[in-house]
Amino acid sequence: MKLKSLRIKGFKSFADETLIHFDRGITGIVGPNGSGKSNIVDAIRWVLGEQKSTELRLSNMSDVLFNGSERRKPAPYARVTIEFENDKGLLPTEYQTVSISRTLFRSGDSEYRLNDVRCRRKDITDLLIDTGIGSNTYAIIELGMVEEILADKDNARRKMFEQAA
Amino acid sequence: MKLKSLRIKGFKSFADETLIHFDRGITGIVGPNGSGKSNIVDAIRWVLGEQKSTELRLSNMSDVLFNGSERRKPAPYARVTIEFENDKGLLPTEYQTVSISRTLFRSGDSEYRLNDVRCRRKDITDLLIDTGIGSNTYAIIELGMVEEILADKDNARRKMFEQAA
Amino acid sequence: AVELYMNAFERVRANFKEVFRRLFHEGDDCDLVLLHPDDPLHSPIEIVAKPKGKRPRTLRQLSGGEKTLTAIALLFSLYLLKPAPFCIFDEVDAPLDDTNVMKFNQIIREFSQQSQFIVVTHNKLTMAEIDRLYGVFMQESGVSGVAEVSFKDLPQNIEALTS
Amino acid sequence: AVELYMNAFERVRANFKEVFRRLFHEGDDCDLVLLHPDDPLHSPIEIVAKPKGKRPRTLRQLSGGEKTLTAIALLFSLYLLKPAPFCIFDEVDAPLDDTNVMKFNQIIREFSQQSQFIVVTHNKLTMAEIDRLYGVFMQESGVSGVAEVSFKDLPQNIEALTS
Ligand SMILES: Nc1ncnc2c1ncn2[C@@H]1O[C@H](COP(=O)(O)OP(=O)(O)OP(=O)(O)O)[C@@H](O)[C@H]1O
Ligand SMILES: Nc1ncnc2c1ncn2[C@@H]1O[C@H](COP(=O)(O)OP(=O)(O)OP(=O)(O)O)[C@@H](O)[C@H]1O
Ligand SMILES: [Mg+2]
Ligand SMILES: [Mg+2]
Repeated sequence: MKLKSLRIKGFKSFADETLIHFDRGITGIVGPNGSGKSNIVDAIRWVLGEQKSTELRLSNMSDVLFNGSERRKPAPYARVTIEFENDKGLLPTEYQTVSISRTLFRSGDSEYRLNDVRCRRKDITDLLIDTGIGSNTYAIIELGMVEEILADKDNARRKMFEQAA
Repeated sequence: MKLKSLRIKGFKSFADETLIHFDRGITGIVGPNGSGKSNIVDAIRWVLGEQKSTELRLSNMSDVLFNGSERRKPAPYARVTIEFENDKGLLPTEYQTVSISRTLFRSGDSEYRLNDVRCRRKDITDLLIDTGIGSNTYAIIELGMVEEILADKDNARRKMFEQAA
Repeated sequence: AVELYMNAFERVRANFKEVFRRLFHEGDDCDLVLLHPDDPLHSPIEIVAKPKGKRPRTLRQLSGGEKTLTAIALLFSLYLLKPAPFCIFDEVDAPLDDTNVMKFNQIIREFSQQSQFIVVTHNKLTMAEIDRLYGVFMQESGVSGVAEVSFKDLPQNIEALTS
Repeated sequence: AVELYMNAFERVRANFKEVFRRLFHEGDDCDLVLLHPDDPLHSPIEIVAKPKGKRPRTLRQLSGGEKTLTAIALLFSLYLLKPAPFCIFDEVDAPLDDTNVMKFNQIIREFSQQSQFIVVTHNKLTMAEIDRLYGVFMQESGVSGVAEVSFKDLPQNIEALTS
């Protein structure tokens, strides 16, 4: 299962539509402090179903929408779309390319789409269940997670082992 | 008040007597992971009176003694001596050069010395009180302290303001 | 359930010994220990490092960089049990010295056959190992932008992107 | 007592605005706010960043490097109130990008007239700013050693020291 592309619009500091392509191998994300690198990582977590606002460094989930600046009005919605190639048939669907999309409107309404067809959040989490990349896995390793292993708060290590088992 | 030199023996990974000179300006400490850089910082904290073993990354204060390796026996004591030039008369003593020494023996006995004369720990903390460098000041800034400011656990920021006031 | 967990635990433990030795040195050893072996499903897990020639020490007694490297070894050991299609590292190399950054990148290079890796970094040595590099920049309007960049042009690019 | 504290608080706040502007950019502003102004001696202190052209944000909403830089600004603001004879920084520059590392070093250089600075670092840009450099190394016997080194010989020295 290969990550193909990521499209971000209205999500945190990415007010304008941004498209990133992923190839085989190692993709690097570089840039100055505060440029938006960790926001890209947050976008991937979010579209894969992350529900904990703390994991996304937010006080409220609504903080995920671009909240405006002197020159730009706040965004009306935040949308992230991630595209996978189902090359190993890991995803239980006949599609070769699978796109998952999540939108949060300023009203608080949410929208999930699978290959551009509206669905429930559960449909997405069900799809991802055996792939090892739902939210809450050790696939996304930030320095904070290294801290988690080191601190072992609430037996964090044991939880990681359970997930792997 | 100028830092002049630091002598470390038997303290953590510094089994052998080690001498570091400080000039005016900026002194840098570099080296690979695990070489002993933070141990030098700990030695400075310790000789200036640090009593909290957690601030020194220890389970017990006795862990401060070099605990031996395959080729080297554990050290019988840990001793750190720091030397200051009393150039601004900040230290309430007529001495031009002041040396503070702290020793911890494996038996648990402690020894403090001021210009090589035995004294009580209180004599040292009293001497340092108005200098702004006793243990527990913001003079020693490790990345962990940056974390403390950021986390603001137990109103850590307020405490720092109090100290500065 | 206990059997399933213990099976996984033993496999991760074996991986851990191997990855740890690669990230540290040949003669170094380590261990994963259940604090309550009679109650594996709820037992906390202790991480022990046994560097060559030195006394065994728990994670807490290691240096900043050694802790990070050990945690990375554990994360990869879990990964090897059940490789995720992609892994994201956000500035994990920050506390590592040059030698350890290279080791970290070598191990990523090896696993990149099997999974995609996304690495956020400020480290030049890591940047040199990247296959496809994206530069992120913040514009005056408070809006982030992204552009694909090549490593050899990077210094000028970063200047251009952020001015 | 309240008066003494408030006097210090206002001075630190003024310093903070100045240092913050230097570490960030000219148009950026910030603030220190007492959450309970009626009870200053026990009140928690909120740190607010107001980057030019963007909405004010609390510390928690900043990026990793921005948080570190802001905390450094606050530490220097406290320092300016009552300069300690020496300051020690242990790998504080790890999350900073090159530009911010340079700014951090510039501000240290300025204050180094008044106090001695001891900087532990892995960062090459920081190393270039050091007046006197000590290389620390771990020997096979598990014993640390220290040797004075010069920056231009550094790569070879580190190799020699650690082999
Ligand atoms: N909802 C939002 N609207 C607008 N800007 C936001 C929003 N949420 C976060 N930001 C801003 O995005 C910026 C970039 O954040 P990010 O954490 O991605 O930086 P970074 O590139 O990871 O930096 P560092 O190298 O310091 O870790 C921050 O300045 C933050 O204030
Ligand atoms: N009492 C002791 N006896 C012997 N060795 C010790 C003792 N206490 C700590 N050490 C060892 O000292 C080593 C160096 O620790 P230190 O934290 O100073 O490294 P460092 O140079 O700061 O590394 P990093 O760059 O990773 O932060 C560690 O491997 C640690 O296990
Ligand atoms: Mg970041
Ligand atoms: Mg250290």
